[in-house]
Amino acid sequence: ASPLTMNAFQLISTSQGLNLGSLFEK
Amino acid sequence: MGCFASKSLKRVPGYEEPTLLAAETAFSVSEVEALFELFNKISCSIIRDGLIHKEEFQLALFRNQKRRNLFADRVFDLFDYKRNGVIEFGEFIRGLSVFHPNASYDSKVSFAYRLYDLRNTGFIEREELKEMVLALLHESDLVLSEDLIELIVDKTFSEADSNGDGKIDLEEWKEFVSKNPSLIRNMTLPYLKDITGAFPSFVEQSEVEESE
Repeated sequence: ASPLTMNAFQLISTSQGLNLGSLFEK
Repeated sequence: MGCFASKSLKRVPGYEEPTLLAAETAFSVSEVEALFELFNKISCSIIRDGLIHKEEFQLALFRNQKRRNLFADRVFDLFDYKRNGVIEFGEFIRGLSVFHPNASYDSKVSFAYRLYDLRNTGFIEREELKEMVLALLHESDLVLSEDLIELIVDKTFSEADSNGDGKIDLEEWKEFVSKNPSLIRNMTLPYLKDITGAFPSFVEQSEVEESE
């Protein structure tokens, strides 16, 4: 989705810093 | 592989018994035990002291210990309940527990709120939201005009700040999330639903130790 169609919180929730799933990747 | 055998982790500062951690989190005892290996691996990746330092957290998240990220910093700070600059084993389990699929909806909403309350004022302020948008754009190599950034922040505030006092309080946040449930989608890690199934090597490890 384009940044322009998202609200600001939807935008920032896509940050890689919030993707804790990567802790579990070997 | 970490630097401590699971048994010697018990001598690491901040160690807590899996039974106690399981009692107060969404994890079972065997799941807490299974997370030993992950904690052990991360906590000994740079400084072999059995505590997760920020550089180790960054390395685990980004494969790069020097990659700073505002949101990773926030997660680290919220996990670091004692505010002593490191994540201990119990803090790691309690922090991850919020991301468990079985953790309460309220705990996820509250965690996200505290995450975005950058300066711990008890509110999400307009400047904080703008700072986070700028951080995300920088991280994503996206360039938007200053006017467009202001527009995005203004529009979000007009939707979320229902009493119009220039800051988002917890009640307004709860209301906003109820209308936009995708906002807390990243507060759930499906991996955590069945750690022992997803990481059979952890199970084998903990079963071996249980049988010793």
